[in-house]
Amino acid sequence: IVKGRKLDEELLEEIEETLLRADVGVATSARLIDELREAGKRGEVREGEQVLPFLKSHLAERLAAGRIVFAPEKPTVILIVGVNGSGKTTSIAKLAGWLRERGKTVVLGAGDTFRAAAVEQLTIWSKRLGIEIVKQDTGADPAAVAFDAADAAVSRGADVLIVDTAGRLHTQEHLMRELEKIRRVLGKRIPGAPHETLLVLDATTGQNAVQQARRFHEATPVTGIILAKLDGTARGGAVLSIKDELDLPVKFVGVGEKLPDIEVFDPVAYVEALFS
Amino acid sequence: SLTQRLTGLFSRLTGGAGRLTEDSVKEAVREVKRALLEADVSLEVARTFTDAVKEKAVGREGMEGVTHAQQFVKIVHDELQALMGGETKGIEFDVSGTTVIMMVGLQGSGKTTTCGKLALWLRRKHKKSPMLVAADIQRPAAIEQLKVLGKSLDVPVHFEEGGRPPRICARAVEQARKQGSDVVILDTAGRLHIDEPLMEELAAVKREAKPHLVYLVADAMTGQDAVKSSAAFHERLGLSGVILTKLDGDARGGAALSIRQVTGCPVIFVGVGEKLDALDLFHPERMAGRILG
Ligand SMILES: Nc1nc2c(ncn2[C@@H]2O[C@H](COP(=O)(O)OP(=O)(O)OP(=O)(O)O)[C@@H](O)[C@H]2O)c(=O)[nH]1
Ligand SMILES: Nc1nc2c(ncn2[C@@H]2O[C@H](COP(=O)(O)OP(=O)(O)OP(=O)(O)O)[C@@H](O)[C@H]2O)c(=O)[nH]1
Ligand SMILES: [Mg+2]
Ligand SMILES: [Mg+2]
Repeated sequence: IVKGRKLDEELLEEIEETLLRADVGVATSARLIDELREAGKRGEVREGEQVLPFLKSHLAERLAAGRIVFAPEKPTVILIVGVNGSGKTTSIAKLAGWLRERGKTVVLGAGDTFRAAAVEQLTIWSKRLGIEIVKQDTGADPAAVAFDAADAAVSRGADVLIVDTAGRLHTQEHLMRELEKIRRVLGKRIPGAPHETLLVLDATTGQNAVQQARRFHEATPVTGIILAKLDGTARGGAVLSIKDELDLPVKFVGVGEKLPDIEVFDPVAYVEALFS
Repeated sequence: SLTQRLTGLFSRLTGGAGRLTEDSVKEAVREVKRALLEADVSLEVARTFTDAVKEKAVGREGMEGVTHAQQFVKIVHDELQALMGGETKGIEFDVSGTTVIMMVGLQGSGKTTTCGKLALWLRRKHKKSPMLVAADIQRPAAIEQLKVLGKSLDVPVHFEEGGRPPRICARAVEQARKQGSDVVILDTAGRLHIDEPLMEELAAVKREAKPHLVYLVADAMTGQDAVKSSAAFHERLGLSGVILTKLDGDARGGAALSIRQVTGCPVIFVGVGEKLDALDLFHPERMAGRILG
């Protein structure tokens, strides 16, 4: 779209539209366009041909990927949180598979004790993976399950414990407090836990993703994002605002419903896809 | 809020006198477009909408006792409400026989839960004897999830050990007719609108089970993608209506306007919680207010 064109307002508008369509949001898109316009004025970008490479590298830098940070002493505890239906349970299965491929022993904690057949869903995944799951019946206290899971992970000498939680809207105060309680209980049993708290965001979500990140980050300091359902047509552009405002990096992306469909976040590939 | 921003804008531009001028409307429309985009209304729909508003607003005679901003906001509100469609009356039934309702949508939008909610609604409001059909055979424990919901409502659930969704649904409808269930609700697996084999599977379910109603179950927090996915489902299946879920959150819900504009389909119900009684009729004026913020 940029061959032989100069960096003019028409081109800037086209680029802004691309960003808006990717759910980057009004304010963040406008700021990026301003930065591009300034770069043009400084002579950093002259020809249309320089625009996309400049913007892509600019964006990729901003989106610097995060990686899982393992605890100095095992088990590393990973808490998975997010709103209803975002892809938490499926992402946990994929992440467990990914860790196991890297030689880690993984235990799962079935911390969603609320939704119909949630424990059954994660149990099926644990069987497919051949890994242990700690669970109680639906209706049990999720903090109690978290505690049991932490206990089991320690006594089994597991490398990683991944704890599933029920989907919850960040507007539900009592459920956000429940999340704080789960986190405290994990920390009581294993000092420093949870070492990672990953927020699973649905790539089809619009600007509400930013609010989700803010509120979940307040309840349980989030250390990274799993951007799920990136195999669809949505681009999850809200992650740019989230990185700008909260400095939360995307660590993984979900690209399908099967076990292998998880990838470490690659900012360059992500930005390429934004503009393809 | 948008109203406050517009008030500031108009008092700065016009001092409140005379007609709504082209210049003041142009700037005001830019504010509205921004508000719509922030509310996740699709770019195209925001443009079409603001063009329509501009046309209605320019040259309008100032009204007695009403500021320009108030007048303009009213034009915007009325236009938005008109677009969202009139009050919905829920589901209309043809009195004879078995009504088949097919629920479709992207992954995780709330289909299975909404199937349960709809069964309860139909029993309570329409004295129906619903049957739930577990046609998602791929998601781990999807059948179990629907069975748990059915059990809690004392609603029968048709499920099969093997077989594919189209035949499962066709058999379920036959079974419903035999056992006197007068509404059959088909729970299908979530899928991407760009997954050709799975979209064809849905078309096959439609051919075999012959639903009277096809509802798109869409997440209220969906962003710009709402246009693409809903258009694809509509093109493939012909939607009867939309159910917008998770409206108990704080997403502005601009997807409602985008989906309405792009498919022409009305939003019939809204999901407002995880419990099975958390289903309301859609109220266009409330949605308009929510989108505009
Ligand atoms: N296409 C695609 N589908 C996904 C992806 N991740 C999850 N899903 C699907 O999204 C749906 C919801 O996934 P879950 O893992 O149940 O989501 P959840 O966040 O645990 O849901 P709740 O526990 O009910 O809040 C399922 O149909 C998954 O198969 C992904 O990366 N791509
Ligand atoms: N807060 C809230 N949660 C909802 C609503 N509707 C559904 N949910 C929740 O959203 C999550 C996903 O719901 P499901 O019914 O499993 O979604 P689905 O579309 O069947 O998912 P797939 O079959 O995997 O595509 C669950 O945690 C539900 O409890 C709603 O209106 N409000
Ligand atoms: Mg789950
Ligand atoms: Mg389902």
